[in-house]
Amino acid sequence: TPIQNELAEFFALI
Amino acid sequence: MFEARLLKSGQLKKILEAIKELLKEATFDCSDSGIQLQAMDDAHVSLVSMCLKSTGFDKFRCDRNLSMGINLESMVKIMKCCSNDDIMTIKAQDNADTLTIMFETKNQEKMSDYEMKLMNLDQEHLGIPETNYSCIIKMPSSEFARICRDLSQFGDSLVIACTKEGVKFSTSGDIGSANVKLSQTSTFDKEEEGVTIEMTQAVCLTFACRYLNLFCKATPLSTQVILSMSGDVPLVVEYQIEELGCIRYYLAPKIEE
Repeated sequence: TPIQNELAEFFALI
Repeated sequence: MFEARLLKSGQLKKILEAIKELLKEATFDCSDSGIQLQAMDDAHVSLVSMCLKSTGFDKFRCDRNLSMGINLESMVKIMKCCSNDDIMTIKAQDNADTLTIMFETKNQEKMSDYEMKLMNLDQEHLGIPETNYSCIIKMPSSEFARICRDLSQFGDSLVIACTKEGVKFSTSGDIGSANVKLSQTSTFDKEEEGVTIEMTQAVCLTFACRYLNLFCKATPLSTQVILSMSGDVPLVVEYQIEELGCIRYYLAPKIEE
């Protein structure tokens, strides 16, 4: 089963 | 002083319906260009980005930039008190801790006003880079909602595979598997009824059905939905709100272990 990523893996927190 | 007048309060009702299950509370950032909102769901898997242009309002005044922390459940309660075609005005003083929402019927025979407490919310903004997406799919929003609803019966994850031939939605689970393929529409009477694909590279990504179904709560806002995808980056699901702005949802893909 694929695992769910969080958005912060792709976009930086500012 | 902030004041915005909207001729159809039903538009804001639909916007709240489109975000209230993903977000309990959100900050509405008001400036003279309009109202913006950016917030992640509790699990930090998806993000809602909304932009309402000042020009889309009947009247719009914002003397100083204002960030209003709003409990969306409370606002939904207030919006239930109006009819879709009531005229609404939202108003706040600079540095206010309350927001006033007023409704008037078209004939002005009924006027009501509600005051809602504002909240101080911690803002966690994400910098979303400009991306040239490999695939941009435009399709009827009702068709996308139908596919997400139908296929989520079979599994928790939806695979979206886009090639130049078309777009394929697939899922599988305990009872079996399901596939829906859509080809680009060759002829259509109205643009919003067609499926169009702009593609520079084929993309195949996996997403959680639960979130896609929550994004589909925005279907009443727009006849079309735009899906933007590139390899290994979040999906963008965009609904344009006629004359007023748009709602974009970002969803992190699932990745094989």
